[in-house]
Amino acid sequence: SPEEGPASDCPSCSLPKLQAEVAGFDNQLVEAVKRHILNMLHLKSRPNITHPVPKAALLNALKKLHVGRVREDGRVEIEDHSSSKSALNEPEQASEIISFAEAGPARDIVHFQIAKEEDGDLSLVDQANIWLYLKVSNKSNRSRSEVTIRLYQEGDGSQAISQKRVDIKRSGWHTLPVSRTVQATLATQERSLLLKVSCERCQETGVSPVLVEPAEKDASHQPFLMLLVRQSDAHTHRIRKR
Amino acid sequence: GLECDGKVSICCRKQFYVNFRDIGWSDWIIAPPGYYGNYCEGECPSHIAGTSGSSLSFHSAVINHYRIRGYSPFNNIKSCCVPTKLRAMSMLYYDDEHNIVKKDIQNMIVEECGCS
Repeated sequence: SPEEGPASDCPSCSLPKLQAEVAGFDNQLVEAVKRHILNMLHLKSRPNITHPVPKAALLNALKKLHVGRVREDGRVEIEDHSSSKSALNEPEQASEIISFAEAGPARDIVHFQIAKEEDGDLSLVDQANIWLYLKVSNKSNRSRSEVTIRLYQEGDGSQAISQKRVDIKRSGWHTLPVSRTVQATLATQERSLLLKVSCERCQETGVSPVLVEPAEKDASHQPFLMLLVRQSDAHTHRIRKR
Repeated sequence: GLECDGKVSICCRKQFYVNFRDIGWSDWIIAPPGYYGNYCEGECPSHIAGTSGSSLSFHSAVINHYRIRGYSPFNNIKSCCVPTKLRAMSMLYYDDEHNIVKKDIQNMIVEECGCS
């Protein structure tokens, strides 16, 4: 209050009076909370969700996140496998992003649009992996099949950016590391990644990588890119601690 | 730190929970279901400056020491009810490209308030 003089220097000291006098104070607080959350997430406005990710794909990808359950208060519960108890962890300054593949210009090409951040704080990639589901056909009469999966960056020569030889007995998920490529992609304006998936000996062994299914009949097996990024100062701090 | 209960006028923490479903944000925020937008309010008479809250900085303790002894310019500085302990929060949400993002945000929730 101005009459009380110096107390007005401190906005929070006059809050009780405001609360009693100003109608719609709660609405103003809610608006302030909304702005605060958007600021902290480096978003200009709330994302517009036009086509939600299929629930099966979402649940499957969430299982593979490096975190446990996010509790109601924002703390994260991590399973401690040694004692089969869960512990509460104070989160570090880090982000994990799951980017689902979209159809590329050809059937064997998948497209990932990695999150755009204006301040460019997604600059340090700790880890980036493509998760690919390899399906074994029922008709396949072999007990196990050895195939080689290769990823090529579209329009960037003939050298594979990642490859893995897989000994397959049954259908399942496989990861291919792509940290260096994703790091380079994050440095670009578009942050768009086109990957060609090739599989050596897949056809003859009855194995096929599940790519983007337009009919969403196999949505839970949709490929995705998972990346763990850190802000640069947090990253250097972490290295020093180790 | 003190919790505001409507009876005290001294610096305290006011709890304020916003459920994302109530504000129509549950379509893009996957977890948690809401946010504790706690804030600080109340008066800070000079005799309690730098005493409330468990995590007041060494800096404010030194300033308070000078203020009590009447040294200029510290004797004219007014104390303010501010967050003295904050904690991080993790959020899981969809971004504009429909990617799922899990972000850890430091200093997101006010845990304690005190007079600066």
